[in-house]
Amino acid sequence: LPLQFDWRDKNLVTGVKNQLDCGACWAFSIVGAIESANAISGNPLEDLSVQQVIDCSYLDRGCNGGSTDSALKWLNQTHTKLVRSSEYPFKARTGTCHYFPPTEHGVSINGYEAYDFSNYEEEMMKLLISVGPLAVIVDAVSWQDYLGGIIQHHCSSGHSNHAVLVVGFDKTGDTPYWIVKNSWGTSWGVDGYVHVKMGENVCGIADFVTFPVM
Amino acid sequence: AGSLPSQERYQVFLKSLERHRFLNSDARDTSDAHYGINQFSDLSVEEFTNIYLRSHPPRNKDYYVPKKKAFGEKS
Repeated sequence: LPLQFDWRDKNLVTGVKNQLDCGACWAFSIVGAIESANAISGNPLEDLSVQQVIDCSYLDRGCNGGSTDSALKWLNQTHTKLVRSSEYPFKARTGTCHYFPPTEHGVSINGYEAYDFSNYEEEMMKLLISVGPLAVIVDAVSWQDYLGGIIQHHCSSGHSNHAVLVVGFDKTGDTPYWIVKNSWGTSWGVDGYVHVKMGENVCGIADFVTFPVM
Repeated sequence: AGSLPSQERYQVFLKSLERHRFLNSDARDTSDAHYGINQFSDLSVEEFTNIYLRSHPPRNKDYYVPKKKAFGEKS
């Protein structure tokens, strides 16, 4: 395994988004994973519609919350094509689901997988390199005040409450860390990203790991 | 509408400063996380949690399985 890996270096991660006052981190996390997986499959990297997932994933509660797992389940069951973000823009509130005809351009998934890597972060590294960015659910209570650096304390496993996207890792320094894309805008954290220590399941980062199969 | 009066909001902000001091007290080297004023500093922990921490793990944890195959062996 390399000491350092980042899907952004290959230009396969879209820009950081801002969920504003809408509690749909779960949708941003999953859409981010699909955007990257679609680009890794050889298609152009493009922003897909988070609002479509918020409005249409009937297993979730839009801006009032949801789960990465159920969003993937909905996408897989319904074979819904995610359209471009420009066609179905983000409005920061739950709305009525817009239907698009099957002929419309869009990105669908062929399945998904979900893992508990809480004792297997080395395997999580292999998976990240093998399939693309991974959607995870973490404990992010202390992230309210985060400015930068590597989170090592004040973050527990077993209290998962926020969905984000792991896009890489860095083991070249004294403290190895995961590189995590958040959806709170670029002014938060390290240009919208947060670094979380690897190897001790800090923030429960390895507890609920999902990714789409394209 | 419904937001706290400015004096109460200021008290929430002061509590944030206390929280930052506590969180930063465990920093042991320069790589450690640092905490301070950002766009969420005028929100109480409860408000922040209610707005931004709205994802939950699946109810049926049995769905998730531990490592069963070596992913590095995939093509």
